[in-house]
Amino acid sequence: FDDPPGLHEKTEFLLREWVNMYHSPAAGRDSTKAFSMFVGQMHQQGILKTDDLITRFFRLSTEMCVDLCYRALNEQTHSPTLIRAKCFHTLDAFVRLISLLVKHSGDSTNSVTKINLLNKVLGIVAGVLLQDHEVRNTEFQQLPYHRIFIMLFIELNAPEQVLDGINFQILTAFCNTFHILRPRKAPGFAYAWLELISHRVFIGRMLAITPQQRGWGMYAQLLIDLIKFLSPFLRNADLTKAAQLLYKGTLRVLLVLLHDFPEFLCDYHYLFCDVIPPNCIQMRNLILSAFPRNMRLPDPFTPNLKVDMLSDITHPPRIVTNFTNMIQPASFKKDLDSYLKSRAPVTFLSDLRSNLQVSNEPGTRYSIPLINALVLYVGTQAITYIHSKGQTPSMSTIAHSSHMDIFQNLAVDLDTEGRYLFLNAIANQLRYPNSHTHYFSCTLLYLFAEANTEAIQEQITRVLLERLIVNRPHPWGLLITFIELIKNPSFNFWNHEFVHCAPEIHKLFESVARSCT
Amino acid sequence: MVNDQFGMVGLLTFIRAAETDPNLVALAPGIDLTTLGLNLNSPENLYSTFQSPWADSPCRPQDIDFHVHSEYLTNIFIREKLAPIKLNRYGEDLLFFLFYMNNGDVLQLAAAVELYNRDWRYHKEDRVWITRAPGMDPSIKTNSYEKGTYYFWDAPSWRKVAKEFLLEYDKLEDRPHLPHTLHHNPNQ
Amino acid sequence: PLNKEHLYHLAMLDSSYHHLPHPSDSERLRHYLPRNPCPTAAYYPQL
Repeated sequence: FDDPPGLHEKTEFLLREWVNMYHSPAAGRDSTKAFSMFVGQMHQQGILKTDDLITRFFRLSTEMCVDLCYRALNEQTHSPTLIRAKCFHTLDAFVRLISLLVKHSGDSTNSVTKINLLNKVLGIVAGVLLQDHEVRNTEFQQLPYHRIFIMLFIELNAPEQVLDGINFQILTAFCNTFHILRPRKAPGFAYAWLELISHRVFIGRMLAITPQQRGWGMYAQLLIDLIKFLSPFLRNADLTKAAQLLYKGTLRVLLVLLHDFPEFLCDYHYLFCDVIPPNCIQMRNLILSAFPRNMRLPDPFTPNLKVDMLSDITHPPRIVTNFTNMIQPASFKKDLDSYLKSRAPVTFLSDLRSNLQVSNEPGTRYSIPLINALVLYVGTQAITYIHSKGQTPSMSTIAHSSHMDIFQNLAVDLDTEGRYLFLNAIANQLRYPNSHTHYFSCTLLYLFAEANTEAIQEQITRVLLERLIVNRPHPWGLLITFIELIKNPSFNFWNHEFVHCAPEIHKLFESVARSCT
Repeated sequence: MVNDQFGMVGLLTFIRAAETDPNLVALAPGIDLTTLGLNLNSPENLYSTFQSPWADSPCRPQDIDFHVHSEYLTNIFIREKLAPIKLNRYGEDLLFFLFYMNNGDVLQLAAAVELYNRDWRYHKEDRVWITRAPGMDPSIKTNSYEKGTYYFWDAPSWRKVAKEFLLEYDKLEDRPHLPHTLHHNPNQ
Repeated sequence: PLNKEHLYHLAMLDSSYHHLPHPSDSERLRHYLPRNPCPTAAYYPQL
């Protein structure tokens, strides 16, 4: 609003001027000669006089670049390659101008002005995108914005001295922008958005080059944004072609992370399990299958594998998320701690189910993050308690404790949906050899053995089986738990009616049993 | 037994539904993740050649922008001074290079056409280029096959290798053709 | 059931599905040897 009279014309003149200078042979190395002349023109036109004018100049320029792209995209006669060449001819010049202004704003040591200008410009481009997305609706096109973001990111991550000191702030600026433009805010930009966050330079910077893994938390947040967008469609299991493509693209990116950065998936699996719908089994298995690269997993099918003798089995996995905070309200957490400590108040157990139910979450009556956090919290407290007695988790040492009271109460008292989610929360801890995998594997088998109804045993079997029948990968902890369940006669597994409820199911068990023996 | 979606019957119902509803497949049995074009056994990291979430092959080397001095880049003005690309002026070695390095691109096809013009033939089954060894007539020749000594282009060792071979004519690719509607490229 | 917002998301996703970004959109313009994607025989080397 209220653009000063003549600013639009001035901006158009300057932008056209810059594009010509950028492409001229006299532009010089990295357009530096053209830039120093052009800054003079910007001064002359008074564009750099105030912060407000600079902001308006960038908004108008962005809108002009975008309009040019829409005109080119609407030229039916041109081939996609020609359209792109026309759009990129202007967009790449505009990106170069932005990156030069960012690099040369303030003196070379003043990183604050540089980062402030970058945040401003990224915010302006994001603002133009969101408005365009809202106005044009299904006519929205991602092309100009995708090009601006990726080429600006690549330019500002070039190995240049002026950038070395501000790499992390540059990364943070882009992550903030991509979070603002997350698929739930701009669904028409979702494909370009996933291209951007999975680009080799972006992944390299976020997960490999930035020291002390400082980019990991931000990257996890972006993946959570993506999974939250896909979640309603995955939960309904009814994926349109468009959603299937985005889902498949997500699996490709997760596979790259599983192969190159398994520790990243190990650290953040807790957060991902909170947002992945329970029926999205393969994606969850993929994340749970990650294990540290320096670890060698024993073959789960090794006959008479002594899990409790493995060196890694006593080490707790790294936890980088504060899952305890998820246990709300504070009064519930207080009663929980009190019960764990002294099995009082006794009402804690009978109130448990209502505390876990929510009404505002579409598609489920329970708070999955709360159930996941509760299970993890009680389990980690139990492991600490068992170790404090100089013992290690086993079918006997985990029994008869306030921790197991809670788990057995949940197994008995919850309805089938609640119990399914509770058992999933336990199965989500069955990963690579570590103390959590060990404890929760024993817990699941203990709940099976001590179950007072066959429904509990059936649901434990269902939770394990559905994770085994999907395509690979399968987490190591899941395999060793299931193998123990079907091989150890004390569980009397094969005599249950649900094992023979249908030919496919019986065949599945037999094929898994065969691969176990 | 549990008679809702949270027991064994629920799982069975979903499995059976997935057998008939293609939209469910992505979730029920899941996808064979080895078919997504990623070499999961690669000793190298995958992200540095990751092409795109929708691409089922990694980047070709020439697709990866590497930061080089701007003088190394072909500036739009230098471009006009460079000789146009004419495959019929290039040696076999370069033609094979263009063929193997440009999968899914018109250059691969153009190189195939030029190799065909030089009496190389692409064996569709063995996926190699083959040509007659000069002066070596086939020892057996019928109207469906012949036997003799031929030159193969051996890509791994990147040289011509002579070999005895039984050549079935129907396994050779016919003359390849460039697409009519070439994506005209203003820069080319 | 999907709510109104989810259905809007799907509609926008479906429309952008028809103009996906191309890998070359993330690469510098190639003035001399630009990509010219075209269908090649399945038996040609793909990698």
